[in-house]
Amino acid sequence: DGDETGIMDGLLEALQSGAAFRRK
Amino acid sequence: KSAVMYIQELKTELRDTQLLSCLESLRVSLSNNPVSWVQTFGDEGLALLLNFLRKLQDEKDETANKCQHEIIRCLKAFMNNKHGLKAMLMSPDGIPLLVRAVNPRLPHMMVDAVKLLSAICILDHPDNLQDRVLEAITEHAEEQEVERFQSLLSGMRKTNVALKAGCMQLINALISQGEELDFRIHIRSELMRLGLREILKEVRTIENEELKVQLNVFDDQAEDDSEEL
Repeated sequence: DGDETGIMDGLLEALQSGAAFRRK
Repeated sequence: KSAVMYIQELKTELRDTQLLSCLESLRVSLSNNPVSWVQTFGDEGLALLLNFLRKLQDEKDETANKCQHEIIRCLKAFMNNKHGLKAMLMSPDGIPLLVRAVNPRLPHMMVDAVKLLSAICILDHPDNLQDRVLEAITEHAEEQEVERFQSLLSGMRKTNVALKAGCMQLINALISQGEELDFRIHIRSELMRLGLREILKEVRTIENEELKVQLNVFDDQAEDDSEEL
């Protein structure tokens, strides 16, 4: 939904855990 | 306090501790209110925050430093939803001012700044945001007449482990988003030539989970690229 919050929290978590860097 | 009240307050000539307490309270409001509240704060509120940040970055006293850091925290809360994130990315000053906050003299603020920039790099967005971040890093370094990755490498040399991990995270974000193999190899070798090779020897001995994750990502990506080459 358009009012979703926590976008930055999610990105920061994915970066910290390394999940953001897993090759698609 | 309503978002409009904060906007009015930020329009007055707030100084030092007054500004700091306004920003601390704003950060709590941006974090805890519904998205509609952040939307009302909107472009106008963001522009005021960025103006304060620009002015404070030229000051050197302790309260100005605290205010700068508080603005970076406010920006994080502001960007935690798609309206705020969009407003930040639309602002021509958003990314360049975050890049200026990558300041090794203020390590605690720098940790937050490198993390926000890393997050911007990996966002799924029609514009190539990683390019915009790298461009802002390059332009800022040109103004300062230093190598473009000097701040990141200075951050890696600090004793603050969270800062080391944050810097590695931004390095990984910049490299991983490069579509061309040549580009990724170029960035990596530029960093190594500027001293990352020696820094990593020391950093690899540190027992810290967050740092290890980033070092593994860095090594894995380098290995994949080397195979591809």
